[in-house]
Amino acid sequence: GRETLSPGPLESLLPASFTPSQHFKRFLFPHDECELLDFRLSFRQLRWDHWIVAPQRYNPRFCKGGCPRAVRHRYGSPLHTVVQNIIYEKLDASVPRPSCVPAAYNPLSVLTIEPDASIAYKEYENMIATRCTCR
Amino acid sequence: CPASREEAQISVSAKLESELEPWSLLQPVDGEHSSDPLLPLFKVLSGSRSGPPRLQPDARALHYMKKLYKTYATKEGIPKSTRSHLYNTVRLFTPHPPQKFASGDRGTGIFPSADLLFNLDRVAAVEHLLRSVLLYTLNSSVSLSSAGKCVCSLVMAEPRASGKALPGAPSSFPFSSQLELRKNFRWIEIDVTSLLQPLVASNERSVHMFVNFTCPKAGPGRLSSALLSEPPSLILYLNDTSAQAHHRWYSLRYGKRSLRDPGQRRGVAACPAGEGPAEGGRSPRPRPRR
Repeated sequence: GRETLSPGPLESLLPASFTPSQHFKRFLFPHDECELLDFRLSFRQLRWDHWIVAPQRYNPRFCKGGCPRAVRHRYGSPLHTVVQNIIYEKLDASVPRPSCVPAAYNPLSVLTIEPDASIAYKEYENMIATRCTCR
Repeated sequence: CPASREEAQISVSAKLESELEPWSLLQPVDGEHSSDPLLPLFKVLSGSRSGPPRLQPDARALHYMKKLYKTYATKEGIPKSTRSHLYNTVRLFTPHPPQKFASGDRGTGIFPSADLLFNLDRVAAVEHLLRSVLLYTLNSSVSLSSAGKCVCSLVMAEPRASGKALPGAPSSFPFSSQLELRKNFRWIEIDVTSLLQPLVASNERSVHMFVNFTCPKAGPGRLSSALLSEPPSLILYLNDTSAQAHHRWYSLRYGKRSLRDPGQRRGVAACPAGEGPAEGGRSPRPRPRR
C-alpha cells in the first residue's frame, strides 16, 4: 500500500529521506523516473484550426524522467542500454546515459482542408506515445 | 568544406522548420527530387504562406467528411480497430465550376446531363486508389415523396494525357448503374471505381465526366431539385503507402475477413438520414449466427 508507515526507533535516527519506509516507497514508486506524461493541446492554440478540422484536441503524450541503472527489468531495454549505462558510470562520462524515449505509439486520424478546398481524411502513424523506455 | 556546409544546411533547416506549419512535414513527398530532405519545407514556404487565402470547402461535403471521421476514428482521434477496410486516406473533391447542364426532358424523367470536372492534383503518387464514389448530398428539406428507381449514366471524357481526343469530347468509358431511391436518404453514392482506377493509376489528375439520371417512376419535381441543386462530390478511398501513413494490414492479415478486390464492390450505396457514411459499401449489420 502507499500509506505512510509510522517511524520506529531506528528510523528516527536517520534523515527522513532515508527511512526504510520512504526507501521502500521510492523503490515502488520512483520519483522522476522515466514515465509517460500527458500533454493536451488544441489545434486552435497552434492556429492550425483553419485547416485541421478534426480532431480538435490532441494528446501526443511524452516521455520524461531519468533512467535507472536496472533498466532491463522495468523498461525491457536492450542489453546495449545496460552497457551504455556502465560505460557512462565506469569509463567515460561524455558518453550520454540512456534516454527516456517513447517505445510505442498509436496512430492519429486527421481531417484536413486542403489548399484547393478539397477535404482529406488521413491516418498518420506514430502520433501518440503509448509507452516509454530507456534507450 | 563538406562538414561546415552540412552544418549550415542543418541550421537553415532548423530555421525554416521553426517558421512553417510543422504538419506539412507529414505530407508525402514524391517526384524526382524526393531525396532532398528540404523539399517539403520549400514546398510549404512557397505555397501556403505567400499564396492566396485558403479556399473553404462546401459545407455539406464537410459535414459528410465529419460524419466519416466519426465512423472511422475514436473521440481521441485514434483509428478504430473494428474497421475492416484498408483505406488510410479518403479524399473528397468538389467539381470545378461552372457545372453545365445539357438539355433533358424532366417530364419523362430524363434529367439534364451534368458536366463535371474534377482536379485530383492533391492525390499523391504514393496513394493508391481502392474505391471511388460520386456522392450526391440530398438536401434535408427535400423529402422524396415516394420510392423510385433511377438509372445513372456516366460518360468519362477521354483523358488529356492520352492525347487521342480533344478534352471535353465524351468519347469513351460509358457506365451505367441502377439505383433505388428511398425516403429519408441523405446521401446517394454511385460507385465509379472501375472508371477511375485506370485514370488515377496512370497519374491522370484531371477527370472530366458527364452524368445524367433517368428516373421514370420518381416524382420529377422534387427529385430533380434534389439531384440538380448541388453538384456531386467525388470521393476517393486510397491506400497511402508512404512510411508516415498508418497501415492496418498487419493486424488484418490474421483477421477473419479476407481482402476482396475493390472492383467487386461496384454498384450503388445510399445512406439513410441520421446514419453515417457507408463503410466500404458493406452492410453495417453483423451477420446472424447459424
